[in-house]
Amino acid sequence: APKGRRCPACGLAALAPTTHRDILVALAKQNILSKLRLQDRPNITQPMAKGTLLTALRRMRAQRPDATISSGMPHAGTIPPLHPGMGVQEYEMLSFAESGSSTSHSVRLHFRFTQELSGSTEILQATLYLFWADPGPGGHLVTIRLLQPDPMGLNMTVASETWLEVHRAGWTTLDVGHAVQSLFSQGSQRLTVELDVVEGWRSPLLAGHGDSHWPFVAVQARARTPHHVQRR
Amino acid sequence: SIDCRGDSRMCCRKEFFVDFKEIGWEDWIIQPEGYHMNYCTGLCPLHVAGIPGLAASFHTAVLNLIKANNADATMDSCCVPTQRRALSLLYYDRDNNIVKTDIPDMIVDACGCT
Repeated sequence: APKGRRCPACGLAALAPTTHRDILVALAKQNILSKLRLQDRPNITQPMAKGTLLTALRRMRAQRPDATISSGMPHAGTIPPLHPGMGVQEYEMLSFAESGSSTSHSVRLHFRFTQELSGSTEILQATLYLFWADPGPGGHLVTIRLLQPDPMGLNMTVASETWLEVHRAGWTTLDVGHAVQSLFSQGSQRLTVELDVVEGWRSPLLAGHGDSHWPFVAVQARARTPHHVQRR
Repeated sequence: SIDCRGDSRMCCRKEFFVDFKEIGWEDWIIQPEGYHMNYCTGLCPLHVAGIPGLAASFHTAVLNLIKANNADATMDSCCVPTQRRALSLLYYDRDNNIVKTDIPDMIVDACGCT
């Protein structure tokens, strides 16, 4: 502070307590929203069921050996921190499937990623989680296609195709890092997963195990930082 | 670092908690329940200037020399955060996805005079 002037923070002390509090709360709101790159608070129309959220968090944590999650909802201060290097902001995101068109042997799942993250973040890891119902004796072969909108945004193109043999009920994971990175670098937000299954077999969305087995994509990302040039 | 108490007017850390329920944000911020928006306040006479923890450092020696030789310094000292940590948030974004992030430097843990 220039000589004879008060430090910027000293001004707060002179305010009436209620005004003081209102200013601090407004500052806190503004600070959090700007750091999350949000212009306004999100309006939540369909909050996720607690069971679905907990299952997804547990599955995601199970992939990381250093992390744990409690049996109830995590309490304040118990969220394990991420591992930001050199002050870079990191994100973990869970995107739950929206069901699309389906037939007796095919189902489409749509995953929509947040606009604030696309384009300005680097994808470190992205994993698709699917829960399969019991396939019965012998197992079933499933074809999984990742579809992305073409550059014009009119048609869908196949980004990758893979086959999976399901022998028992449970969760399976699939690395979708390249597809999500490609999606983000195009500024696109929507990833479509097409599953071809044996006719009559219950697809992941129709598994009948309730919301806690809803398909999701877990993404780990970090904010892109501009390259620095140092002069000595 | 000193936490503010009673009638102390010297540089200290004031605790301030913003409860997300009170401001109507509990529907989109899943965890934590609030934000410890601590801040620094109080006076910093020139003789106490110097960041805590640098007592025997070269920097302190230089600062003391400047103070000794330049009583009419052109700058005053300010009470500022000297130690901060990240705020971990688990929240819903605009597309109903669930995001977890650590916002760096959001919580003031210690204050000191510049």
